[in-house]
Amino acid sequence: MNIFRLAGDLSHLLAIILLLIKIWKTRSCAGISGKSQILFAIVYVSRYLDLVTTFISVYNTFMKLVFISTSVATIYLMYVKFKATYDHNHDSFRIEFLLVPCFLLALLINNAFTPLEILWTFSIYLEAVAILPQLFLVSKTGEAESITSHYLFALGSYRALYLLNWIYRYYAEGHYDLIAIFAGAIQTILYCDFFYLYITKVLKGKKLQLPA
Amino acid sequence: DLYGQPKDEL
Repeated sequence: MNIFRLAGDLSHLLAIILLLIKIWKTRSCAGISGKSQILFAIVYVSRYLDLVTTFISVYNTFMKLVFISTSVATIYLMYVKFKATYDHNHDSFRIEFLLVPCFLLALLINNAFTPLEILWTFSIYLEAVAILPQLFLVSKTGEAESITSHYLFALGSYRALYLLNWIYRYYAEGHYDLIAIFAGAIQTILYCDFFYLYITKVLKGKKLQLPA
Repeated sequence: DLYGQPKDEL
């Protein structure tokens, strides 16, 4: 555990908490993509199957359980409790266009051709692109509430901090995983446009509105 | 550290 890794995990946790607070306080999931939330739930479940096979640490187990349970809770809030506020019409990204290629890629490029390893690889690839339905929704409506912007910033920062963690681990421990590094770089790049808007607009107190 | 196992990252 190094400072980048810890900061990344805390940023990830903060993102999830911000999203739950936004939905709970406003009693609304307007502006949030249910498709992205479904993809994240698939990511956590397929990645953390090792919960039942391998014990790493109390921290590791605790965080995995938190990520799985909060993503299920988010989906429950969006599709059951606050269903009426869910913006179906704008959340029109076809997730099979992400699920199928990620799975096929996981079958082709993986560290070992075993069920757990393929599902882990699939989850890494899927996580890299899971935010696309959310970014698509923001681009369709042309704006995002400030708390949604903070959520996206924290979520994007998490993998960027992991990139620093991987650089650190490569030099400090000689540890590296090319699949995670490659997917993590793609994931971070997808947020760059959003990061720019966040820094130039939201941090200056303006609403995140896309240029027409 | 064969095939990056066990996965200590989240």
